[in-house]
Amino acid sequence: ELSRKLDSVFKKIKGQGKLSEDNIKEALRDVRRVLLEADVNFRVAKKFIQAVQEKAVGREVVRSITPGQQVVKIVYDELSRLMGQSAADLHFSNIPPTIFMIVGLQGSGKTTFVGKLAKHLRSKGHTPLMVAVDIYRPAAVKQLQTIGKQLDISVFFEENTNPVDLSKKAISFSRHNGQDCVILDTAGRLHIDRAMMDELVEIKKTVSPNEILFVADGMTGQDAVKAAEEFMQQLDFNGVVLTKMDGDARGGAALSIKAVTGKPIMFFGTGEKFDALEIFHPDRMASRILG
Amino acid sequence: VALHRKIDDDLLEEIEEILITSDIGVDTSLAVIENLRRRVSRDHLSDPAKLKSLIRDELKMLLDGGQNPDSADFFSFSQKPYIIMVVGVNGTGKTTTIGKLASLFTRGGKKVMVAAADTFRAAASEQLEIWAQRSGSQIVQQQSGADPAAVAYDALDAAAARGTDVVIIDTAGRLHTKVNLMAELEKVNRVLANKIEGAPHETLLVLDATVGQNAKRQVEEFSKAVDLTGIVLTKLDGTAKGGVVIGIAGEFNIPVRFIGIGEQVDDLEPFNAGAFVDAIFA
Ligand SMILES: Nc1nc2c(ncn2[C@@H]2O[C@H](COP(=O)(O)OP(=O)(O)OP(=O)(O)O)[C@@H](O)[C@H]2O)c(=O)[nH]1
Ligand SMILES: Nc1nc2c(ncn2[C@@H]2O[C@H](COP(=O)(O)OP(=O)(O)OP(=O)(O)O)[C@@H](O)[C@H]2O)c(=O)[nH]1
Ligand SMILES: [Mg+2]
Ligand SMILES: [Mg+2]
Repeated sequence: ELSRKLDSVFKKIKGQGKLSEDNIKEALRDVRRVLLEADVNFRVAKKFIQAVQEKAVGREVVRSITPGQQVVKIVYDELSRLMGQSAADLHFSNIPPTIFMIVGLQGSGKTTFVGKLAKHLRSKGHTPLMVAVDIYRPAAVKQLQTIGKQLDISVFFEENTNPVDLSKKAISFSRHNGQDCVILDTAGRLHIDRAMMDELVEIKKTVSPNEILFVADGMTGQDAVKAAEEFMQQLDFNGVVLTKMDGDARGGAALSIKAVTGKPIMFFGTGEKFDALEIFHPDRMASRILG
Repeated sequence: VALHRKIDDDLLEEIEEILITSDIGVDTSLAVIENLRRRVSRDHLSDPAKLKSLIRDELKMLLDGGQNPDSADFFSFSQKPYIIMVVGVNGTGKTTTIGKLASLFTRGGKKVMVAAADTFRAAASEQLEIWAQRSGSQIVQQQSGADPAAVAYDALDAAAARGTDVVIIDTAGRLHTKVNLMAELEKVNRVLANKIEGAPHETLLVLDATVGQNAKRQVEEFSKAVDLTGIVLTKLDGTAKGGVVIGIAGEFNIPVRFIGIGEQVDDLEPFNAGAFVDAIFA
């Protein structure tokens, strides 16, 4: 793994007391390759390597570990630091309902996450209402209604209503029916689809969500930053959910998204069942990216 | 890649960034850059525009390597019914692609049947039902939780009875790392093969253009479970370039057959390597 790879690089540099710019350069080239193969964005990886280089150069070589292990430790610490200190908490409204708005690209796992979030909130003593705001995808409403039946959690939907009005009606429905959390399941959309992005801005303006969560597929490659940046620009979302992390994708998208948006990764989706939701662990993510 | 620049390390780094950010992958990108460096010194190249066309040609060649000539025409076949199975990880666009593909066939005068063999995910068969209506195809479905292989088997029976030309089987999204789900897929494949010799005649792996290097793992594992005959690359109407297919073409020899460029029934196009590579440098 990474530290063994770096050790072979450092074997060529014998008896040096300090980590110098030269002996680190080649090691960092290897680290950069590891990050890129893990799907970390090209520019994010470049900035990251520069930051590690600054931290590593001039450091005394610690006697008990090899220079390779030392560089890995610096990389690992910098990665964990970047990923965020610990899981961020959800923000609840003082006056119910707390409104969650779930957004992201097509197929990223939003609808499934809505079910997971609803189940999670109920286990914390809340009364969630899921709202089927995707009026476009064939059987999307049916999908959420089916999930509602499976979980025994209410789903709000009204025919012949646009997503903005639907969201508004769902909130007044929750006030009359005692649900203290409203979760809006929006349609997947491209960040470059002007009209669809405007729709999200409109929903946000109309109902003022307490939490907007950007749901991204954990196996996304270099493109992760483009969508994240645009959703950030348009919606200033509060947090990120990374799905399908039960696969073997290294998940470099996590670092890329965190680096360009600064927003915390709140949850991991780790399966198709509705209990497959994990709180984000920055250090676990760092080890995964480094392979 | 600006005009009137000399070919130097900065330019090569710029090209490396274009390649890597297109998800072409580190190994393939480095190999392409290395070949480029050699050509530049060997032929004393000084025109940056020439560089770009050299890379284009090399990438196109890598891709064409994956398209073997006898898989040339997807729409010419003699088997009846012609069986197409669609597989891939979760959310890549399998069901939507089937709707589009079915429509291509029905517009070409073929009788199409789709099989709702995703019996797991909420409203999966309802979703396929709508695509069946949109594309003018018949649908075979069973209750949620039914055995996917049983649905596929039923579809073949129904197709024989109705003189169907094409059967397209929708399977549940599944991560290639899930041993039991891959075994389930193998079973569906086996049931089809035992029922009709040579079936499924096509097995398409649907890849999301936003996927990163994990695509290689997906191709690896799905290839072990089934005999992949083609790839469909979806969501190319987004900003992702889908460069992963370049390395995959070279390594696995599986041709990219179609690209998905939207969510409507007409948003499916035959794959064109030249256009695909041009888009990387757009
Ligand atoms: N293995 C795994 N599959 C997941 C996870 N989250 C979602 N899925 C699956 O991914 C597929 C897509 O999930 P959806 O919830 O429909 O995605 P979506 O973002 O709502 O899709 P659109 O509404 O079409 O944009 C389904 O097959 C889900 O079961 C996860 O954490 N792990
Ligand atoms: N923009 C765009 N969206 C697409 C394309 N193909 C599919 N989609 C969307 O991607 C989402 C997922 O599509 P599905 O067809 O449900 O994907 P799937 O692979 O069948 O999903 P599972 O069965 O849950 O694994 C839907 O919102 C589709 O409309 C495409 O080419 N472009
Ligand atoms: Mg959805
Ligand atoms: Mg499907």
